[in-house]
Amino acid sequence: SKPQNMMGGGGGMNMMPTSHTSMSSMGSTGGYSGASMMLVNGLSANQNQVLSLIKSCHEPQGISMHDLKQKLSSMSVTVIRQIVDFLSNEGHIFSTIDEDHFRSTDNE
Amino acid sequence: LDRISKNKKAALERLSANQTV
Repeated sequence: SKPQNMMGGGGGMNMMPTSHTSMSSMGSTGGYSGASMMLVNGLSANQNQVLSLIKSCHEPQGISMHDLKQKLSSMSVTVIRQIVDFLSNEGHIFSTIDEDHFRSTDNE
Repeated sequence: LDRISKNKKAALERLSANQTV
């Protein structure tokens, strides 16, 4: 018998063709902005969670790794760091005063 | 805090580069 190991894999391709509400009130970097809570932006649930947390922080220096850890107690530091790296690479977020503080690019 | 705006600019460039699909 083979173990059915079907975990991981980017997590869920939820194509929900509902809500075409384009909330493009601001930040039009290339016509594709926002889409925060949806998986249409190619992010996993975890990644979206981290991203929306970072978006929800409006401090000039952004949210700290410490805060992320506290608010995402279900995720390990390693996972958070990976997600943060990924989001940063994708350009969704960027580090501010140091490598432990992050802000979102689309929360003008 | 020049670093912030610099990083932001770079991030925005990455973002738009990633979204030109």
